[in-house]
Amino acid sequence: PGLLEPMSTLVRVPKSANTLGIAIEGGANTRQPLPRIVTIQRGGSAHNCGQLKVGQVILEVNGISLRGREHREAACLIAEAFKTKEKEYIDFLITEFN
Amino acid sequence: REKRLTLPPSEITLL
Repeated sequence: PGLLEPMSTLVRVPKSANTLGIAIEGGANTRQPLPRIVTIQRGGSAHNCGQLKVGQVILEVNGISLRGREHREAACLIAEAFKTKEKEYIDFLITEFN
Repeated sequence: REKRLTLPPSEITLL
């Protein structure tokens, strides 16, 4: 269903640095129901990738929907996706619209 | 709408 989201984009972020380098806010049961990128740190994998921007909302991580997940659970999923050695990248499904 | 306004702000996590 994620790919049917209007105006969503798949962004593949290679693990090119020791950190992912994004800050997120939001999650289920908050004013921002899906995690939104609030910071991108220079020199992190996300910054190096060049395709993620502040304000974008993350719909899915490696095909896993973040809908209905509370902030900590969403943050854990992203952290695990970065930590796992199974993949050299993380796929984010993002949208510009809140 | 009104219901949304009652929801708390989220914490921020650096990843």
